Amino acid sequence: RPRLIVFGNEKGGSGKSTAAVHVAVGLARAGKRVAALDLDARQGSLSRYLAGRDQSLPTPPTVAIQRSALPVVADADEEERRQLDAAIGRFGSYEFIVLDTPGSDSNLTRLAHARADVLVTPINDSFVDLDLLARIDPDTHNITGPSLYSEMVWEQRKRRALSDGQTIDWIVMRNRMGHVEGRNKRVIADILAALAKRIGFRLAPGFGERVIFRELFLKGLTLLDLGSDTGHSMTLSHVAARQEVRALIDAILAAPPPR
Amino acid sequence: RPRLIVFGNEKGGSGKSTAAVHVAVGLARAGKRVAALDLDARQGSLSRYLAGRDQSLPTPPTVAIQRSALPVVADADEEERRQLDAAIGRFGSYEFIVLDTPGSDSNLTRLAHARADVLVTPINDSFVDLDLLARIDPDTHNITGPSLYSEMVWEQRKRRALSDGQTIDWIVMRNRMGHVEGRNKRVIADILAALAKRIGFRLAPGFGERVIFRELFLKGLTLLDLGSDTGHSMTLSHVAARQEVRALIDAILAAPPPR
Ligand SMILES: Nc1ncnc2c1ncn2[C@@H]1O[C@H](COP(=O)(O)OP(=O)(O)OP(=O)(O)O)[C@@H](O)[C@H]1O
Ligand SMILES: Nc1ncnc2c1ncn2[C@@H]1O[C@H](COP(=O)(O)OP(=O)(O)OP(=O)(O)O)[C@@H](O)[C@H]1O
Ligand SMILES: [Mg+2]
Ligand SMILES: [Mg+2]
Repeated sequence: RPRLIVFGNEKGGSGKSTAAVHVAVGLARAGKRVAALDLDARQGSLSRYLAGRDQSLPTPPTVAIQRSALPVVADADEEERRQLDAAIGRFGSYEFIVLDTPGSDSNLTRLAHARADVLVTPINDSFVDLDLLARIDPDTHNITGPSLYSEMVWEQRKRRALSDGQTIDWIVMRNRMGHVEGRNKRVIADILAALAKRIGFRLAPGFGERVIFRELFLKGLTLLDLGSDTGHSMTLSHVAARQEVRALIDAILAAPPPR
Repeated sequence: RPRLIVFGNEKGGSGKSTAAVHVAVGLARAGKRVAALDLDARQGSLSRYLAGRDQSLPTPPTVAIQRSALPVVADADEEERRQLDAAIGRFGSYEFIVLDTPGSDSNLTRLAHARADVLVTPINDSFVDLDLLARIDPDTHNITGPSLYSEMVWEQRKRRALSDGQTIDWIVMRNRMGHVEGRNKRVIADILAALAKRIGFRLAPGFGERVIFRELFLKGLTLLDLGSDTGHSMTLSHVAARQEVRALIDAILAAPPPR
């Protein structure tokens, strides 16, 4: 059955859709049978990014899961669950399904997390973003406890273990990293390394802050579609960005180290 | 009655909470009677940023508005509306109330927008962020129509005009601007200038990408609290950041030009 790769982080703008699009396109370009589900249908960043894509390029089929408008919450949640599982079922013969989730707590967000084989969480190099992952002591920078998002992930991990005994391979990747070394960057790196052991995720190579990750949105292109053969010029930043995407995909495809 | 300053953008991570905190603290430090309402209580970036604050520093009283857990959507919406208006009423003698909203469509988000005297929308220099404000032609970069978020703002503007004849002063500010001039930055600037006339907002000076806007979060400090008198050293970036916050506050306090 397909390997489900969920891009999740309750923190808005951490880079879920950006990472999801580049991984989905990267897998398609590598000849994998991959589909994409957009669980943030209203904003639709993933759907709209891929909708603009030239038909001749390798492109994952993409389905948006609409939020239910039913007036009673329990009914709406159930309708969404059925739609999500139906969409997953449609791609039963695929190797991978990439799921992009909204930057807020919602029924669809939680359902996706519970179904993840691999959960990829991008995070900005920021104490503001970190605050959703863990509570940090202002003076010692020690981890004083988990926070909302890690608690939600743990709850979905439990739910998954109870339902089919499977584990969720949780990967955290830094996104929009500054290109200048500085105290903030080092502090965040140290905290994430400690957090990985404590919360149970592994760190994957992340993305630097690069305009190429966002300037091709309107054309439905990613930097992976560019290259000397396509007539686009390659800058050092493009080459670096390409390596970042490949390193992330390699990390996702690698089995997690034994616990 | 207090002037309500709402920080809104359905796009996650555009900088609402960051701008809200710096404007709220800036107004408090300028001696204004200002309170802050956090409508993103689950994530709580605004509340948690200000909660860490030293009591001796000028600090706006801050109230978080909880989301309703009532099982029927219409009842939950009504409970949230009552809680929001009660909180606004509590600060009836204040000069300003700053409202931070979630990066997603929700009842509280829409209620806040309808009550705004000034709506401040931060946006990243990104076609991905722009996509929620307007649909853009990939080749000509012409504006082909409004998008979800601008439609929501217009709907709340209509609602407000019908209820008390008031208008909403809508300000858009670029956030996390790169420090290198480049084609993407120029293109976005041109589109925003055209969009301002077409959609009916004015552009305010924005914030550059600066670590100082996020590295003081754990200590509850903002760059406005630093200075030679406080013993902290001031870098060029701090001075520039300080000017950016003051320019934004000046723009917010300025009456919009007659339409
Ligand atoms: N590595 C990067 N370099 C440059 N810009 C980036 C990078 N990653 C993301 N961005 C930009 O940052 C913003 C947020 O990214 P994105 O929309 O992917 O985040 P998200 O987590 O999906 O947000 P949401 O919570 O709204 O779904 C967008 O404007 C995007 O173009
Ligand atoms: N001007 C800036 N310079 C550097 N970092 C910034 C700047 N503005 C925001 N950030 C960082 O970008 C991230 C998103 O900012 P913020 O949380 O304020 O956005 P938001 O719109 O409130 O997000 P959400 O939709 O989740 O509520 C945070 O990690 C924040 O610290
Ligand atoms: Mg997204
Ligand atoms: Mg926020």
